[in-house]
Amino acid sequence: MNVFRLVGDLSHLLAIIILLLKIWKTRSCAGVSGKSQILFSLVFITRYLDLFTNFISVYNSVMKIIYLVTSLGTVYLMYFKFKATYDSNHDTFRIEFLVVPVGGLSFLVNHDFTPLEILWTFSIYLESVAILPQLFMISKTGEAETITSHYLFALGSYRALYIVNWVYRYYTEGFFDLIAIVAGCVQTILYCDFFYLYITKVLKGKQLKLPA
Amino acid sequence: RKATHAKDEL
Repeated sequence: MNVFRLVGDLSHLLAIIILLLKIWKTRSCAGVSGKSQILFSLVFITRYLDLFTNFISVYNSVMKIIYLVTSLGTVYLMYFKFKATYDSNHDTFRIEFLVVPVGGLSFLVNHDFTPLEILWTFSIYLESVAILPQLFMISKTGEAETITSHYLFALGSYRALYIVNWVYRYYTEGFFDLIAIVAGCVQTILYCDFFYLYITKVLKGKQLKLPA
Repeated sequence: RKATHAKDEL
């Protein structure tokens, strides 16, 4: 555990909490992609199956449980409790276009051809593209609420910090996991355009609106 | 250096 990894994990947690609080306080999930949230839940479920088979540390297990519960909670709020506020006609990304190729790729490129390993690989690949329905939704409506952009910034920062963590681990421990690194880089690159808008607009007190 | 597995990460 190094500081980049820790801050990355906390940034990830902060993102999830920002989103949950936004939905809870405003009693509305307008502008949030339910499809991205379903994909993130699927990511956590398939990745953390080792919660019962492979104990790493109390920190690791507790964080896994928190991520699982909070992401499932977000899906519950969106599809049940506040379903009436869910913007489904703007959330039209076809998730099978992500899930099917990612599923195929995880069978082809993995560390080990075993069920748990393939599911872990699937979750790593899926996470890298799971934000696309949300970004697609913002590009359709042309804007995002400021709180939603804070959520996206925290979520994007998490994987960017993990990249720094991997560079650090490579030099200090000789550690590298090519699958995680390549997927993590793809994931971070997808946020670059958003990061630019966030820094040039949201941080200057303006709302995130895409140029027409 | 051989690739290692990032299973200790979240």
